[in-house]
Amino acid sequence: SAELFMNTFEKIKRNFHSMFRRLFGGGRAELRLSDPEDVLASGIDILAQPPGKKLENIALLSGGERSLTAVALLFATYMVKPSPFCLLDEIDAALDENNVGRFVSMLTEFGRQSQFIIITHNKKTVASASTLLGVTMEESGVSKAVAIRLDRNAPNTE
Amino acid sequence: SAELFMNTFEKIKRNFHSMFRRLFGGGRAELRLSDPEDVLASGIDILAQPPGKKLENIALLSGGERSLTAVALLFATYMVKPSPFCLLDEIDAALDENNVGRFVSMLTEFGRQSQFIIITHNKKTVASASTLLGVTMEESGVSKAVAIRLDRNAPNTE
Amino acid sequence: MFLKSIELFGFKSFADRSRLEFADGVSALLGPNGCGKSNIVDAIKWVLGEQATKSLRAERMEDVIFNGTEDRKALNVAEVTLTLSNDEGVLPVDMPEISVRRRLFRSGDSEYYINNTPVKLRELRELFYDTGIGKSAYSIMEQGKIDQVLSNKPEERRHIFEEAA
Amino acid sequence: MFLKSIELFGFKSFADRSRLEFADGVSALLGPNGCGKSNIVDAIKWVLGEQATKSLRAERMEDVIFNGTEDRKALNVAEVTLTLSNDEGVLPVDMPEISVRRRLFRSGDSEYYINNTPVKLRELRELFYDTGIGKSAYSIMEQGKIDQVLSNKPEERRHIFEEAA
Ligand SMILES: Nc1ncnc2c1ncn2[C@@H]1O[C@H](COP(=O)(O)OP(=O)(O)OP(=O)(O)O)[C@@H](O)[C@H]1O
Ligand SMILES: Nc1ncnc2c1ncn2[C@@H]1O[C@H](COP(=O)(O)OP(=O)(O)OP(=O)(O)O)[C@@H](O)[C@H]1O
Ligand SMILES: [Mg+2]
Ligand SMILES: [Mg+2]
Repeated sequence: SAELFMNTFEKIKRNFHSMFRRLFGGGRAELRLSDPEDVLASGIDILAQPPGKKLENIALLSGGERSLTAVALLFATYMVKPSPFCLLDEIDAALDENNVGRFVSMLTEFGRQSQFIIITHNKKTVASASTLLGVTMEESGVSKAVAIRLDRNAPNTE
Repeated sequence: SAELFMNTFEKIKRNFHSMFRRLFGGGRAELRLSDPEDVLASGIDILAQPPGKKLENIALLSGGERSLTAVALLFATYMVKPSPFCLLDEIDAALDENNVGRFVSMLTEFGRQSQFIIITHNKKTVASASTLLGVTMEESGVSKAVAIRLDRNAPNTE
Repeated sequence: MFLKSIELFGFKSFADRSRLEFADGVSALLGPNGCGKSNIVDAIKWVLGEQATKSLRAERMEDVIFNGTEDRKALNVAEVTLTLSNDEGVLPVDMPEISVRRRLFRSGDSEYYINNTPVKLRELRELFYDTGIGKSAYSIMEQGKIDQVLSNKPEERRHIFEEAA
Repeated sequence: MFLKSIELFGFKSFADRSRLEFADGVSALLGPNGCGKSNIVDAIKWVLGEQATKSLRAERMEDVIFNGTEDRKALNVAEVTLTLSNDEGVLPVDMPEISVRRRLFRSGDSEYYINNTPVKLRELRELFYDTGIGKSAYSIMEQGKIDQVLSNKPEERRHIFEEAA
């Protein structure tokens, strides 16, 4: 129904704005119906404004800014309807170290209430996880799940 | 002409195989005409086999393997027709540290004869460059080119 | 916690029977390029009933069966078993723990199980119908796809919101 | 070395006149997310004659003019000047150093210069026609586009090979 959809839409929209501000340290983000006259079929547009910048077409945002904006929308939707688990494959690839830190603190917070499995090559992300799962290919072409000994003081955690 | 095209094609194909073997430490890679009967219009297919694995559809390769394979093709083409400069924007994003090392040693070798500008967040790639160029945004939304003081022993090069 | 463990045997690069134990909170899955991490994501999608081969980075469904290496022959069956905790009553089954299994034979035959009872694919998929699991709800974010969240058409984005409603 | 320096003024996030000196060999360009690195790639493509706005991550060409911040007004003109070394005789001009400049006014007017002499866009683009510079020869690899090298249609890949022939 139109009412249920608008209800959900408004919630995600509010969350999106606050998640964005947390991840970017300011700025604002909006969700808008492409066609407000047609609630039951309208598409949804995204507008994002990193702190200090001007609101503009998200195509002009940088690779890292786009990733962070997508992460904000992901968590915003999650707050409204948390899925039983969440599987994230290398979504931190475009983030600089600073933004990985912001992403990781948000992920840690959500991790207190839900199950997240994140595939990553980033050391900061790995260090923030409460559990580490490893996969190797000692024999070419044959995958093997391995236990990872947690030596968090070692220089090489790969 | 068909002859010129086939000549170029064969050269790139040979280079692709040897660049691939260098980047992967083995294995093989091929370029094939989709339609060998029609040299003047045929498309070009890519086949890649990381060491120890079986030759298969490149869609099954991992994100990092695909990046490395694309890098092999890039350098293979470059050897045949070097462009006056080469601009690479974060092509190392999907590579693990080991593969960044292999990529970087190949990049350094090519850099002895040509001009490469690589945008990267990866510390290994940064450390391998002979020149560092910096951009910052001290004032929100306003870019500024900055000189980077080379303190290669500092823990934070970001 | 929802995912308790996964066992893969003959699925893509998992030629040997392999088991991963999941935990609550945030787990980081790591390993070198090409070692099989994203294959585990494909395995989870597959055992939950994914039928779109492109979504599994395959051309034909047969591509998910271990196809051999220089030293090993191809296998003839792919099998994935996912064990789920149902303490929250998320699943419409009256049990605290549920396992789902999917098998594909190179002959083309398929088998599906819920708690070791043979079922049809449709029943397997319906088990998860109302849980919010599945690509459209952002609960599984594939490698390289994070940018599509923004580059999606406004109409496609709507579907995701409808799922959340 | 080919690229000697670039000067940007009013192009995208470069509100203040900024100059980068290039070097031979491998240069790493670094900075935080969103600081303007890929904008420099766009600037190089643009000053070499790029007309496809999508390829510059813009909807209209006007989008490349600095459009203001919370504290700064938008500017009315974008300008990029690229200085190139021609020791190798790569360019069809009998000079050791060449500068190309492009300007776009918010009014829609455009100006193009080769060594400070006004030229048409076509002349600017023809200067680089035979040099192997340009997107089809893999010489400029945009962010996020490395995977397309492999996912390209076989026919598109052919064009790149034809360029190299
Ligand atoms: N049917 C199959 N049989 C054998 N090997 C397969 C099969 N399907 C895929 N593979 C192999 O799985 C590997 C890819 O694994 P995967 O995508 O999980 O890597 P990954 O760990 O995610 O790596 P990255 O960090 O680069 O993303 C490829 O090398 C591919 O050859
Ligand atoms: N016309 C314009 N006026 C002002 N700012 C602009 C304009 N066009 C783009 N920008 C800004 O430029 C920024 C993007 O810069 P760019 O893509 O170069 O970042 P980057 O350094 O490559 O970052 P990343 O490491 O995340 O890829 C965006 O924040 C965008 O707001
Ligand atoms: Mg992967
Ligand atoms: Mg960028």
